[in-house]
Amino acid sequence: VKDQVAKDEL
Amino acid sequence: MNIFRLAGDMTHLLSILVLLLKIYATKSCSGVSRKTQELYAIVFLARYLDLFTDFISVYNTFMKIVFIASSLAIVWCIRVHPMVKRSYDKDLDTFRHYLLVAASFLLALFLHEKFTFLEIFWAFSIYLEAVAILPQLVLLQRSGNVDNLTGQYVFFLGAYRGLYILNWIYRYLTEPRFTRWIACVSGVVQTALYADFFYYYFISWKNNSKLKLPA
Repeated sequence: VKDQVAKDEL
Repeated sequence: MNIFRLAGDMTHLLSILVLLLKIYATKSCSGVSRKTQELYAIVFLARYLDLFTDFISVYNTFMKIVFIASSLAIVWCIRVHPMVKRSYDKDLDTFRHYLLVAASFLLALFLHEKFTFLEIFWAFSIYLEAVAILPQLVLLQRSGNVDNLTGQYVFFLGAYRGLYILNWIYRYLTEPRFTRWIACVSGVVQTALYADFFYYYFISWKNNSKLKLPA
């Protein structure tokens, strides 16, 4: 499961 | 990635290009706050520590490197380049920016998603970015007249923040698990700081006159 708080923004 | 996020990133990039163009073309940093630029360099260095630990996409990695390199290049120009350095007016740029750094770090120690090194520096960078424009806005207000490129720089930065809010609204509506309180609340605060500037920017645009901020 991908981390809910994945930092995919810059 | 949605269209708002992409447009936001592009206006962010454009703002930095406008600033570099201004400094390069005029060999001057008049009207530019060195303190704001140093805060942005700290913001990017603190936030992108995850360059070494997480891989999101080639796009993300590329943009992170561009933001770090360009912000350091701008600070270098203002501090070191002999011609640009001469145009820096430190008497106008008196905002005590270290207070913003200290307050943001303190807040990050208490308000973060996880108590880990990377997460605390990430939260710190979010809080610091929210207020990093303050020395620049204060400098513009003190000097009254704003040259075109500096005005456009701040305009694009504000547009970037506005587009990120649209991006979050879009993500909130389309992604079931999208909750991101720290980034969103800080982002709204950050965008609100531009409200005054935008007001005068649009007035000058409507009247086709030079941008002037009231003292």
